[in-house]
Amino acid sequence: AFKQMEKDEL
Amino acid sequence: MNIFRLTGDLSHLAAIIILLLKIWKSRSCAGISGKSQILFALVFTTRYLDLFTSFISLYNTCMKLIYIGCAYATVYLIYAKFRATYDGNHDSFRVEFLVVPVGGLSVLINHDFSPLEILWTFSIYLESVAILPQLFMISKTGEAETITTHYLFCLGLYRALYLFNWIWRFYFEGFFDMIAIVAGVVQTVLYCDFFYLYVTKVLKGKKLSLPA
Repeated sequence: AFKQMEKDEL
Repeated sequence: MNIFRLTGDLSHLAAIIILLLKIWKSRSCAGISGKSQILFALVFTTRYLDLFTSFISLYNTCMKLIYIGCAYATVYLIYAKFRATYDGNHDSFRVEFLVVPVGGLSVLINHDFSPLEILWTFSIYLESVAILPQLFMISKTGEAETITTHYLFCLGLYRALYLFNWIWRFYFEGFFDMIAIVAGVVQTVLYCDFFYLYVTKVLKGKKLSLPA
């Protein structure tokens, strides 16, 4: 599975 | 926040503002692909739906609102205010060939099968290819105004800087997001040919024109 980044990017 | 992320965001902002100012000052959207701008407005709309669900920072919220606002302002200028100057005949890229596969891919490959997550994934995939109508238009007309090339350079630089940001975050924060990274690499690669022309022609004071 893919590890997900926090959605703090634009 | 690291230096690559910040300069990436600022480069993105610069691109958006350069394009708006170019259209506003010249009272013309000649040479600009309205289709690419609609795709970017769609990208921001589907990605920033989390404005309604989560607060990350004042910086994050402000930038999202600016990006969305500018994207729709650009579309308005092209399709309404300066519609007479819009070069629709040369803006002939078939966007359904992008939107449909990207939509399918975002349903198939995502982090979580939920509406917001699928729309976020859709926006990431779509952004990676949204510039193609613009690049297609330039290849069709064989030239681009210098200010348009500055816009494209800033827009390409932004995702390239994000790649360095992701390398940074992987090493120092343990973060990585395969969807964003793969799409970001694709997006950056699409600009490589243009970067080459920008450095070898535009930066040496020549207009960007392609051999016939």
